[in-house]
Amino acid sequence: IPIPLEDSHEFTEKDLQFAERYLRTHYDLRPNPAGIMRKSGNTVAAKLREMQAFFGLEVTGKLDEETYELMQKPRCGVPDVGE
Amino acid sequence: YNFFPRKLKWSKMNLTYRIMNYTSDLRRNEVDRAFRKAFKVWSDVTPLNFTRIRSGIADIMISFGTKEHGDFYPFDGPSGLLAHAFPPGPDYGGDAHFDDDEVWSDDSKGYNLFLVAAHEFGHSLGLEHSRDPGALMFPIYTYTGKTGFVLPDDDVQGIQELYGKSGTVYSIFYVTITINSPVTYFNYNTSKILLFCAMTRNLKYILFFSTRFFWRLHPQMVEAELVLLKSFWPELPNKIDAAYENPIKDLVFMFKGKKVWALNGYDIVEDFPKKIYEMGFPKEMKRIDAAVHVKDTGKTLFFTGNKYWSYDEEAEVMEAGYPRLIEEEFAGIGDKVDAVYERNGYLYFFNGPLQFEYSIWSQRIVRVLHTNSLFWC
Repeated sequence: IPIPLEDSHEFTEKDLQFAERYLRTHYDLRPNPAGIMRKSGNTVAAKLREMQAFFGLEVTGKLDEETYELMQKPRCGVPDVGE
Repeated sequence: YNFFPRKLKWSKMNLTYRIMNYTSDLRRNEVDRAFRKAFKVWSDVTPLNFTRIRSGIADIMISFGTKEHGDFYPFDGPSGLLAHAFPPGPDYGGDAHFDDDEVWSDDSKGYNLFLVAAHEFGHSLGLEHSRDPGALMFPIYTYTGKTGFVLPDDDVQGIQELYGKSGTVYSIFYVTITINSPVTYFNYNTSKILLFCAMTRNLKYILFFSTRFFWRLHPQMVEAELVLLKSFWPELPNKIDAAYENPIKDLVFMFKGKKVWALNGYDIVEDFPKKIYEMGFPKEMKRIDAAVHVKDTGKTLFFTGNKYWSYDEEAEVMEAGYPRLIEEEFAGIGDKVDAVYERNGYLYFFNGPLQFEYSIWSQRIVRVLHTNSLFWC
């Protein structure tokens, strides 16, 4: 899934996959079958915004260094939001 | 604090838990204790009760697993996801799973099992993640240090919104000083005082005994309230030598001469009084001067004459290598103890007119006070 990036930091493919998995696990990001428009609420940017708001980070909807760093921290597997 | 959608919660106060398997990182009794303490974090502030069962289906089934472990929410190897739990409900509801690719510990090394379990059991009871970085229910692991854990207010408010506040259940923590002078003219300065702290869930009393009476003092009260001992415990003798509470078993032990009584709230436990030698003391020992339970170590220290003993409450045995000389271990407090109590990592030794504040952590006296400073004299 294309992830909006803050251009101040170089993320590897592996980083992006980790970020996507994080948003799936904790922010209910659902996969988007190819070719079907996604409801705005379920875009990666929206989920990033949700996570940034939850942790009190600057809400940009883009993956930046601070957000990625927080994703690295050991944590509980229960989602932060969503069903 | 947040709740799960539809504010999922248990419809009963008495819940069961079962430990299905163990991590090889800790001894079994360390895992048992970590989970027991983790449940007590929540039962201390609500009417909830947790009972361990060892067979069948419990409300909260606890297990260690790695990667895909049967619930289609796989763990991810070392670090990253540490554990997860399901909100209240049938089947998986309430269950808590711990990633056994982590290194679990009962201190700051690896991940502290008690802390992670207390967090996961918050989910088991219906709390979702909190946005408060200081809350136990904040999703990121933070080691909060060795000294006594206190449930942050955000979590207390959340869980009490689901289950209400706890009832007036007493739990008691003791100091032991014995009065030698008659009650009628109690003189703080010279006489020895028998104290114990009674703690209701949200009130904290200090109770102190004399020969036939005890005084009840609330921290915000100036005057102590005098109560006849036998009005609480008719079977107990007057003039008690020593007493302490075992918070793990929720029992209070009282000593007089060669006998010991066990109290559960206001009831005396069956088969008591027993002889103190059944605890491991020599048969010729006549009495115990003072006793104190140290929560963090799970040991109870008994002082008699110029010596002291250490009793392992978990294993229910007297520790090897005792008795030891008081002066050797607690240099500076004198060679006898009238009374002692523990609070927030400090032991307060009373010897005659003086009170010694001893830091368990740094193992030295940090302050000397007057015995009667407890009464703001």
